[in-house]
Amino acid sequence: SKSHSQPSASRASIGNSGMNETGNFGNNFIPANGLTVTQNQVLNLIKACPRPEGLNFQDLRSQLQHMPIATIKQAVDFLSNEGHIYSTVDDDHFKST
Amino acid sequence: LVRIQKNKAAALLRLAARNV
Repeated sequence: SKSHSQPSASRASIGNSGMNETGNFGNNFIPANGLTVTQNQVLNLIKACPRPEGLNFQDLRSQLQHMPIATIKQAVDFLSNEGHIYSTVDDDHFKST
Repeated sequence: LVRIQKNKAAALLRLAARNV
């Protein structure tokens, strides 16, 4: 009801949207950088790839065999939305920002 | 190359926006 609470309300909604998204991945442990274990695993693999075109989705799948494809895709989508990674030569190749 | 640079720039902007 207070009119001056408007700016803080909009700030809060930005922060919450990120938190809700991480919650969707069903991983309750959140490390210091705000990513889930799954998201960190995917990000670290992409970071570790020395090729100029980046890591492709097939490589991610073969290196994360214990992980369902949908889970890997979710992590990739999240990291892409947050700006941690970006696609290069096509939509299946990713580099870390 | 242009596509890659554009994607990278967009990703950096998103990352920056999250860290404001």
